[in-house]
Amino acid sequence: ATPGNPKWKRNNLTYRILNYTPKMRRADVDEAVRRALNVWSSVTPLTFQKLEDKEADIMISFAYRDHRDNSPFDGPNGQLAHAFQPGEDIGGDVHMDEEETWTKDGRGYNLFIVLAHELGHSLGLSHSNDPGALMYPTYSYIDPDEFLLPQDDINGIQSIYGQSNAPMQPTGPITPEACDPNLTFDSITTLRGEIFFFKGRYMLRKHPARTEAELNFISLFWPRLPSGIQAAYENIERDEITFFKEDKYWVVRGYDILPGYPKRIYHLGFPKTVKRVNAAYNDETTGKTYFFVADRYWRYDEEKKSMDHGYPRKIVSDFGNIGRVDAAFQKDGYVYFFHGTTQFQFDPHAKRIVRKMKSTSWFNC
Amino acid sequence: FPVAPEAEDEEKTLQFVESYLQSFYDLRKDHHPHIRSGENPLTAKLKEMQSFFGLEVTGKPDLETLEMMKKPRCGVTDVQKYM
Repeated sequence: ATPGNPKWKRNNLTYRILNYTPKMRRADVDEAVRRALNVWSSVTPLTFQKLEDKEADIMISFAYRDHRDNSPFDGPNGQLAHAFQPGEDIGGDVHMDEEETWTKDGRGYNLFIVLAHELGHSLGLSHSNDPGALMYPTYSYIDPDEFLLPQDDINGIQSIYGQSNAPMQPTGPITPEACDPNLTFDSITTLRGEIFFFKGRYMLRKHPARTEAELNFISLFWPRLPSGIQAAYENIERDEITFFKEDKYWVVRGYDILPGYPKRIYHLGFPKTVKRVNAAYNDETTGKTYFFVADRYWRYDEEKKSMDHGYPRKIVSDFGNIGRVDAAFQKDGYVYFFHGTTQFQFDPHAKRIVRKMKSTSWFNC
Repeated sequence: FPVAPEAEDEEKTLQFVESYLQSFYDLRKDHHPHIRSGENPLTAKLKEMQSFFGLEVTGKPDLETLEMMKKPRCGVTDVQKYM
């Protein structure tokens, strides 16, 4: 919230789009504005009515450099937009830097995401230091179709305008914290000597030479990948990562998804009864990839590009009592299995579990 | 006489850091250190920015801090006094 808690005295607000960027179709700009307003109206009693002329509470415009509000824009990149806290005249207004590449997808800057952030200011919010919050100062792309207003922003705006009138109170994603004892993972993979832990739309990146893990959105590296990655493994030899979600998988090299992906997991040889893959790791020495599904696992030969015979087998019969596997990766010869907040270190030579740790043991908590 | 590129970079970096802190952390333009007031205002503001972004608070424009400063962002200030 902003000092002095500036807020609109009414819940029924008006907005007007003063001009349009030539870089997008008018209808797409209207749609981006409508969706951005809906982000806030869906969690508060606020409503927004579009005006075609006259003075509206929130005037939205695209502007160049010095546009007479004492806050000149700086050309492409840098400052993308700004907005003013609730109040008369310029209060509540949103200014977008016309020199940015506005789009409705992942190219340039997504107009919906930046507008939704600026409208937070128009309604009285300041910046949040939660890296996953919409009101975090720096731009991060997320697929608008996957966008959910984070809990941090819901808490902020409801502290000003109260809860939504909807019978079911909306909730939002919470930003994972590396040392949260209850932290579990969707999937984990190594990547060129680092370890990437995936959770929702986030990834925690752990470099062996750094004590702290770095939190980013998955979309920072792979904007076309979905959130909620369920399994992932690195094929070190081919310098490729394979990601799984539901019955699809993607193969990436660096930032690039290889052509022809996603493919369906049945392409790998899974029976149609398998709907998703829970975890996977690639054995550096044998080149075999292990896939864990419910209480069973398959072994895939990366050379022959086919599943080995004699699979699936029961996880418990070959890996011991590790239960369902959420995530797995191999490092320095050991395999690390994650089940909820528990982590098992498995020695494939001795064929037994040699240690049990917390899921967050890699983060020096 | 030609300036050594390295020195110029440092000057440019400092200007960039100052401009960022003036835009988003309310660093006064006339922030020259006063002998008795202790910490250099720029350092203090830099620490405030590093703390806000969860970076290591060094008071120095280190690599991670500069990377964060170069990210595209909202033009509203990060400190609470915007009008």
